[in-house]
Amino acid sequence: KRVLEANENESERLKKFFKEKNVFVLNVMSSPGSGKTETLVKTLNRIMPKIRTAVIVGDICTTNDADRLQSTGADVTQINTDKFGGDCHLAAHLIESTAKEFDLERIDLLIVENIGNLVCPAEFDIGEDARTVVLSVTEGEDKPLKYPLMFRLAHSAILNKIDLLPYLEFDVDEAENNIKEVNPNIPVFRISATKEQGFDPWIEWLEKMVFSKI
Amino acid sequence: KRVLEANENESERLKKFFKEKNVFVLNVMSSPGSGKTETLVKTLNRIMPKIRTAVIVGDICTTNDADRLQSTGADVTQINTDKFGGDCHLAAHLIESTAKEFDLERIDLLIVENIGNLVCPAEFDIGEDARTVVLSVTEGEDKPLKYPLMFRLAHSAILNKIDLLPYLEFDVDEAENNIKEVNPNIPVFRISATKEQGFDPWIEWLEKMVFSKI
Ligand SMILES: Nc1nc2c(ncn2[C@@H]2O[C@H](COP(=O)(O)OP(=O)(O)OP(=O)(O)O)[C@@H](O)[C@H]2O)c(=O)[nH]1
Ligand SMILES: Nc1nc2c(ncn2[C@@H]2O[C@H](COP(=O)(O)OP(=O)(O)OP(=O)(O)O)[C@@H](O)[C@H]2O)c(=O)[nH]1
Ligand SMILES: [Mg+2]
Ligand SMILES: [Mg+2]
Repeated sequence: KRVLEANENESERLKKFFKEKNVFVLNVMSSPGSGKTETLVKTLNRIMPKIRTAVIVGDICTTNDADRLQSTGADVTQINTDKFGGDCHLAAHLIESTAKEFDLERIDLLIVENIGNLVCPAEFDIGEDARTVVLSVTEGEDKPLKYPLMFRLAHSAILNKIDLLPYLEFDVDEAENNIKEVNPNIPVFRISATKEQGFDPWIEWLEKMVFSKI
Repeated sequence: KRVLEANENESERLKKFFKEKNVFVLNVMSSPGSGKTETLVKTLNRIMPKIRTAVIVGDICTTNDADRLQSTGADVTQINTDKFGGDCHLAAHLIESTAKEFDLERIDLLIVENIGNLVCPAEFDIGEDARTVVLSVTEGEDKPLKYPLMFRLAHSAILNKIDLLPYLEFDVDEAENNIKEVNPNIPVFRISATKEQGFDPWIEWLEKMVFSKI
């Protein structure tokens, strides 16, 4: 409880800092392997250089995601939590120290790819302006009901891997209804990150969010 | 740290209890939606009534999994952690009180389906004799390297959803090599839970494990 409270205070301070620096912060979360990195690679290739973007990616181990994200030309920093004991989420103090390594005067958007986990990251604010949760169509329609906090605190949801729908018994409308049950007002974007399908409304939403702040 | 230590002590005590009762305990873990429940439904249909089996399934919310598992005729109890604040893992004290609700004199095997999470459940022993981790071929080959503790502490691994391989760029050998890098000696079973393919070696391993104890 004390940890959550301390994090909340740091997150409030961090929000003020990002407001001063005129940086929009997006926290991207999902289960392991839902396609956060793939989605972000394709997103970065579309929004840059118009939106100057930096990325912080958190994992317990490896720099695999940072390596993939760096191919876009964006400024990317990898956080590995195994050196801290293998934390299952990113926290405000960590984002603060890492973000200050970027030249934030020259950044419009900071994207944080959180650790693959549908539980713990939802409980830790990191000074973000918005949160996007990614659900893969391979994970099952009931995930929003089984992990409600994650979906309740999101500002948008992405249903990824729609290219696999012909081979699954997945009911996309049911999944979207489950999201709406937990969080009625957020947009839900149906995409395939690998096939780069469905990106236009998602990019449109992201750009609108960024330019409404910076 | 104190929480982990207290759990470790309870787990040791619980292990002795299950030894007295002659019950084999299997802890099944994975990312959300990898197919634990589907795999267990098909597994239960095969091993019962020869192996008298009870199931404890943990989720933050819903009884969806217990409902599905109950269709097999097994004795199933659902734990919901949202009443405790939404824990991201099951703990020994919770398994102890729940397991005692079963008539353990008439049970050979207790299967625990843990909460969908590749991080936290690995850190909490629950008195089990063995752990099986399920990785879906849709999640990506590098998950064993990105979440090594989970794979390092497993006694077997299941690669699920092989029916989707024709539509993915997933390298099964690479995934298996990554598992072997983290944990060289465990068997890896390639299955499709929905199509019920590849189950024989998995069932064989499970039965051998159970009968070597009880
Ligand atoms: N078929 C299909 N596969 C996809 C899609 N998006 C991602 N994948 C695959 O899913 C796997 C995981 O993708 P990642 O982008 O690494 O997922 P992630 O959410 O970043 O994973 P973590 O950061 O480890 O939690 C990889 O094998 C991707 O190629 C998609 O739209 N369709
Ligand atoms: N194509 C395919 N889909 C599968 C397979 N196994 C499970 N699924 C689907 O994957 C989704 C999730 O399956 P579950 O069995 O609920 O997964 P789980 O690991 O128990 O999920 P949680 O308990 O919520 O973490 C469902 O839509 C299943 O139908 C498989 O072998 N092939
Ligand atoms: Mg990633
Ligand atoms: Mg399940």
